[in-house]
Amino acid sequence: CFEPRQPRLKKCAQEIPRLANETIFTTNEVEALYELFKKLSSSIIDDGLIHKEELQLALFQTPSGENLFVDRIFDLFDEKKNGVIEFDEFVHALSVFHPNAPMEDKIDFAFRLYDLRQTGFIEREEVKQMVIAILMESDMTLSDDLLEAIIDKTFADADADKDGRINSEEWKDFVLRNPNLLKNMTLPYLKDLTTLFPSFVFNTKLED
Amino acid sequence: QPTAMNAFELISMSKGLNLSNLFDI
Repeated sequence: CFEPRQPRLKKCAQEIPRLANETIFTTNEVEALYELFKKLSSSIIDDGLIHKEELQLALFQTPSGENLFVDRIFDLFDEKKNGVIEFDEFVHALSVFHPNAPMEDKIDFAFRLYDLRQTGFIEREEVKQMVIAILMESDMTLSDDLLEAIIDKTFADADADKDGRINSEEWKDFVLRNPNLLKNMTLPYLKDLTTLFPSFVFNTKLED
Repeated sequence: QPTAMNAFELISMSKGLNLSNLFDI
């Protein structure tokens, strides 16, 4: 392994092909992603790990403050649930956001994102909590009646069996009818990684 | 107009879910 200042990062010659194998990325793209990871993981604490504050900083340009959606993204990226995002977790999660990633994976990721309590269902209370969070984030206000009306309308459309919660099949049907809901599950930048982070060639140990 | 949207359209507007910002560094 290299990067002696970042001993916890196991970016070994064997790790890169392994990650390329496990994801949609080529070996050179994994190396280019490492350039992005290095920037993100050193923005506050230079330890080769992405802390929640560093994710918050990248997304909101401020390290402080709480955001429900940053928490959810962080939790889903943090596969090992050890409170930090490691390089392999970063590559695994971003693979789902690649334009060529299977639609099924994007649908599943979005479902897990919105299933706040991880019960296997997106419940009405969770949707209400998320709508309140986005209203607060955007400094918008809505009366409780309007808020309930929006949620009623959404559940009338999405909750086919009318049990007050959205299961994974209902979610799939709903997003296939409303594909714009998956728009933020695709990052076009991921198709141009080696162009965006050309400095990877100085560190490359592999040829694609 | 938020009232014309379904709840998930509103939610998906969060900056916290816009990961393209990760590349603005």
